[in-house]
Amino acid sequence: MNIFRLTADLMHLASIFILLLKIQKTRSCAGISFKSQLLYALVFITRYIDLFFYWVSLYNTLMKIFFIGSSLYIVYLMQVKFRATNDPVLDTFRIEYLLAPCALLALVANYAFTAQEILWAFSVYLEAGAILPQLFMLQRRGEAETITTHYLFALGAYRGLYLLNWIYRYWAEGYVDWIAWIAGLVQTGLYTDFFYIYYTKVLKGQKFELPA
Amino acid sequence: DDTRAAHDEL
Repeated sequence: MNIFRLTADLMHLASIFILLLKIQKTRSCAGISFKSQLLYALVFITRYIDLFFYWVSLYNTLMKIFFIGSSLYIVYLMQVKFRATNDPVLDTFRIEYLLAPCALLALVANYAFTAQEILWAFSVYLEAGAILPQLFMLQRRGEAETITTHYLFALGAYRGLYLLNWIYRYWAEGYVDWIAWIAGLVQTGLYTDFFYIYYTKVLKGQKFELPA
Repeated sequence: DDTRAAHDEL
């Protein structure tokens, strides 16, 4: 464990708490893509299935339980409790165009042709693109509540910090993980526009609005 | 095994 990875994981945790806070405080999931949240639940389930037969540490196990549990809870909040505030009209990204290529890629680019490794690779590829429905929805709305932008910032910063962690681990331990690295680079890259607007608007006290 | 040991991250 190094400072980049710990900070990254804490940012990831923070992003989920911010999202829960947004939904509970405003009693609404307006502006949040249900499709992205559904994909994250799928990412966590397929990656952390090893929870039952692969022990890393107590930290690792507790985080896995938290991520699976909270993602399912968010899906429940959006689909059941606050369903009326969910806006499927703006949530139009075709997730099959994401799921199918990720499944294919996982079958050909993995560390071992076993169910567990294929699911792991699938989860890493899917995580890289899981934010796309959310960014697509943001684009269609043209604006976002400030708390939603804090959620997206924390979520984007998490994978960005993992990039620093990987550089550090390569240097310190000779650690190499090409699948996670390339997917992580793509994932962080998707946030570039968002980060720019977050930095130039939200951090200066303005509303998050996309240029016309 | 070695392959699995690579997945110590979240």
